[in-house]
Amino acid sequence: MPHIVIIGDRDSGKTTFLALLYAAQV
Amino acid sequence: VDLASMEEISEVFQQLMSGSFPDSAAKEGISDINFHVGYRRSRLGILSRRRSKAWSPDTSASLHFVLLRNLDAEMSRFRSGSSLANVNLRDVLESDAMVILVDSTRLAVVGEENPHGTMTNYDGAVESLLTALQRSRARGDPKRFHPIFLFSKFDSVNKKALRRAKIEDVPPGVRETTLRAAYARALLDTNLPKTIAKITNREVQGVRFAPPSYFFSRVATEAATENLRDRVRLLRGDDGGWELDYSADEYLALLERLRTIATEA
Repeated sequence: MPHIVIIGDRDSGKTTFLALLYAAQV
Repeated sequence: VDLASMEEISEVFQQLMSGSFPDSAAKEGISDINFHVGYRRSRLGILSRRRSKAWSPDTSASLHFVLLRNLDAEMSRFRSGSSLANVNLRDVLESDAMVILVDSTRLAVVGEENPHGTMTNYDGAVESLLTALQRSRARGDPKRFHPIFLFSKFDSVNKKALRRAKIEDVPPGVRETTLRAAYARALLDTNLPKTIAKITNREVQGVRFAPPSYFFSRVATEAATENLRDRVRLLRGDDGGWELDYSADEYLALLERLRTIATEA
């Protein structure tokens, strides 16, 4: 399974990014 | 989303739907997550809302996302010989793609008074990580590495930074890849110069960097007041329910990009 690393500074929105990626799927 | 990760991702999604950005407890709860992406059975592809419930076979791909938190601190640990605190280093060094978040509110008006912008530390940390990744791979490794830049909070970008970079307020559409790359590079060349140099250096041995792709994230918010933090603004959807007002087109294009990377990997 391909690995995708998410990086960002503190409070740059990493978790929100994943939640929106989830939102876009459903 | 993988069943094993459903609880964590649902929690942050529900927080957004109740108007709040993820809190620290929810953030701590997620270190990696699996997604399975594919097309619904439809002739129009992933971007179409007209789709049936059935999945189209042969189009699906599984993706494993790893979150590397506090990159600066993690890279200091790594440089001093310690392993990364929260994730498996191998997952990071052997990754197929990297989503590099660029906090748009920190894009600086680079000028004489501020020659290096405000992202110098982050730029150095990303560069170190890419160097580690490059060193860990065998020379001539045929596996390509896909850098993806995601500008987060782009609705709150400093307009002066855009003027200074001589670009419009709104980025070119998701299909206009050449114009979009030029737009993004106008911001990245001054704010993340070391990272960009690393990725575009043709002489780099050990890792084949694919051309980067660029996405812009926006979530409609109510501005913070004295007592309240930024709140997520919701919209009434066609069916009368509440919906997030965010750049869904960008996220769908990104999912499509990731699915392509996965099928080539």
